[in-house]
Amino acid sequence: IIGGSDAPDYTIPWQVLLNIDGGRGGGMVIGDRWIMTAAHVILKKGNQASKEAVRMYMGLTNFNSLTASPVYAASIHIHPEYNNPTDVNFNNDIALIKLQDSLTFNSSVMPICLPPEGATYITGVMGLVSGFGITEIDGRSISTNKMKYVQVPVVEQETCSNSITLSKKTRDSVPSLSNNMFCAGVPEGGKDSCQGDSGGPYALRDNGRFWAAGIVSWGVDCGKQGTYGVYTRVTNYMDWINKTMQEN
Amino acid sequence: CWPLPDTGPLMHGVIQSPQYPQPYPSNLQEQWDLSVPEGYQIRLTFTHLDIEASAGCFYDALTVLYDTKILGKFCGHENSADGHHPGNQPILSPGNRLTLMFQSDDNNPERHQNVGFSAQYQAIDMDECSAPEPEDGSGPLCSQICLNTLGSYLCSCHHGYELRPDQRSCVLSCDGGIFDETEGHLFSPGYPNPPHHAVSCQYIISVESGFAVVLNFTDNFHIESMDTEQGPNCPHHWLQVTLSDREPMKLCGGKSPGLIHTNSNTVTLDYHTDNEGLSKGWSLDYSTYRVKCPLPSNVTKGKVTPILTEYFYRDYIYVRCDQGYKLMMDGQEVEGFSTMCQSNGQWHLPLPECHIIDCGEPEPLLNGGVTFLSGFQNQYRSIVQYHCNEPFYSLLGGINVVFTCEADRKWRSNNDIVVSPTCIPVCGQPTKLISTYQR
Repeated sequence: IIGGSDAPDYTIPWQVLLNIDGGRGGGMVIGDRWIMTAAHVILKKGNQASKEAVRMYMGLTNFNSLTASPVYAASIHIHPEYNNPTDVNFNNDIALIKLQDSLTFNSSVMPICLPPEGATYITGVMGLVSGFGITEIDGRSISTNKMKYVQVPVVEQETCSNSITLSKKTRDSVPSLSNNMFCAGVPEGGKDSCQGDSGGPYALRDNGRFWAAGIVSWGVDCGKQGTYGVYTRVTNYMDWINKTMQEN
Repeated sequence: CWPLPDTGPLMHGVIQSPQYPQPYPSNLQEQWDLSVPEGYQIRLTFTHLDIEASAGCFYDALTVLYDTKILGKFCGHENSADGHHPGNQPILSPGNRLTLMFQSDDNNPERHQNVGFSAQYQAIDMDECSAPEPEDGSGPLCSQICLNTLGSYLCSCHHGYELRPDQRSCVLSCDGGIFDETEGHLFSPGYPNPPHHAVSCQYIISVESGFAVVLNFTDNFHIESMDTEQGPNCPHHWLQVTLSDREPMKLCGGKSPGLIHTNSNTVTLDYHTDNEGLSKGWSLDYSTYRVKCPLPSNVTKGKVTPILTEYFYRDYIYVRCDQGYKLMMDGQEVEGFSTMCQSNGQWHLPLPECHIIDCGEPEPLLNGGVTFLSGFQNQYRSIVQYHCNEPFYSLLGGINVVFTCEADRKWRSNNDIVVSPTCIPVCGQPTKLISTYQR
C-alpha cells in the first residue's frame, strides 16, 4: 500500500494474507468457507499453485510468520475465462478458494459483503484498499508485515483508459483495460496499492456496510502521478461467484 | 290250504251265526276266538239275537267266554218269555281275548225258523291306571303317577323323584345337580311337602368365574330347628350353604333367609333331614351378577374413560393423558393403556401415570445459542429463544425466534416451523472503523 497507514486492529477484518510458495498476495473473506482473490495470485504464467501450497492468514494486522496459524484450501476455483500466460491480460482476474474448515467470525475475522443488487461505481467515491504488500518510505520500496490501508477514489473509466494508453506509448507489454476492470487512485499519485496487495479488497461503503467492489489486480508502477490502480470489477462476476459457491 | 298273511289282530269286526240272516242249521258246534292287541279290551255288541229259547239255554245257545270264564250264555229273542237275551248291553272282556261258542241241537228241525245272531266287536283301550290294585301284594301299577295311554300306560314321579329301572316305582332324586345357568330355580324334594324319608341332597350352583351368585329364598321356608338362646340350632335338619374359602353356614327354622349375596361364583347347598321330625323344605330362585371392580382412582393430568358409577367383570377402562403428557407404566412410556376388570374383582393392570412430555434439548445453533424464557427442563410449554452471536451473526429472516415445546414433542416457532434457525454472518460491518481526525 502506497501512501497509506497502518490498519488498526479490527478495522479491516476481511483482509486475508496469502502466501504461495513464498510469494505474498491478498484476499478477502466473503463467507465462512470462501475467500475471494485475484486469479493471477494463484495462477502465474500458466502454472496454478496446488491447494496445499496456498496458505492463508487472517485476523492479523501485524503478520509474524512464526506465530501465525495458516488456513488451508479445500479447493481452488479460478475464473474459467482467465487467460494470462504472459502477464498482459488481466481480464477475468478473479478466483475463489474454498476452505477446508469453516471460519467462526469475530472482531478480527469478518466477511466483506458481496456487491448488493444494483451496486454502482461512482467516480470519485472513496474506496478502501488494503494489504500486506510493499510500501514506500522516503522513495524506497519497503516490504512490510503490517497491514496497511489507503483510501482512493473510483476513477472515471475513460480517464483510466487514457492513462493506460499513455503508458503503452512509453512501455512495452502494458495490459489493456477491459469493462471487467475499473480504476481507483488519485491523479497526483502517492496513494495506491502495490505488489503483494494483489487479490486484496477494494471496499466501498454503502449504508454503513463495506462491500467488495474490486480485487487488487494490476497497475503501471505504484502511486506514480498519472497512473491508477486497476481492480477487477466484482459486480460483473456475481453470477459466477454465486454459481461456484452453490455448486461447491 | 295256504297260510293267510299275518295282518295282526283286528281292532273290530262282525260275527254272525252260519247262514245268517237265514235260519241256522241244526246240529251246529261253532267257535270264534277273538283277540285284539295287548292293552285293549273287547266290547261285543249284539245287533240281533234269535236263538231257539230254552230254559237255561239248554238246547241252542251262544256262549261268551273269557278264557274259561263264562261271561254269558244267550238264547231266545228280544221279546221271548223264556231264554236269556243279552239286550242292548254290550259285553266287555276283562282282557284282550274273547271266545264265542254257538251250538244247536237236532230237535224239530222242520219247525226251526230262528235266524241266529249278528254281533259287532271292537277293541276298547283299557285304562290300566284305574284298575284295582292287584291282590297279590305287588302294589299299584305305578308308585306315584299313572298315565293311561292307548293300549298301555306310563308311570311317572313327582318333583324330586325319578323313575326306577322297573318303570313303575319312584326313588328320591336330588343329587347330581350342577346348575350352571346364570339364573335358575331350586327346591327341596317334594317341596312344599315334606319328603317321606330322610334325604341328603347336594345342589351345586357353579357359574362362570367373574359372576357372583345371589340366592333368593321364597317365603315358604321350613326346616326343623331347635331354638336356643343363641338362636335356631340345626341339629338334625339343615340346609348348609358353602362358599369357597368361607365357613359353611347352616340354615334352618321357619323364617326364610331371603336374599343372600354370596359374592362367589360357586355355591354348594347340602340339604339334610333324618327320619325323625318334619321339614317341609325350601325353594329358592338364584340369579347372578358380574363381580365389581373398585372405582379407578383419578389420574393426575389424565382422564379415565368411560366414567361409570360401577365397573363390573369384563368392563374395560382406558386412560388418556392431557395434551402435553405421556402415559408411563413402570418407568416406561406406553402408547396407550387399557385395563379390564377381572373375574377376581381386580383390574388386570394398575393405572398408569401421566408424565409431562419434554422436547429434549433444543437443537444447538451454530454461531448462536438458546435462552430459556420460561418452562422447566425442556418440558411441555417451555419457551426458548434462539439468538446469534451478535454482532458477527444474525438470524436468517427473523428478529427474535421463539420456540415452544409442543405436544408433539417438537420445538416449534409461532410460525409452526420445526427446524432450528440459522445464523448468517454479518458482513462488512467491522467493530471498529478507521477514523482520522487530521485534515
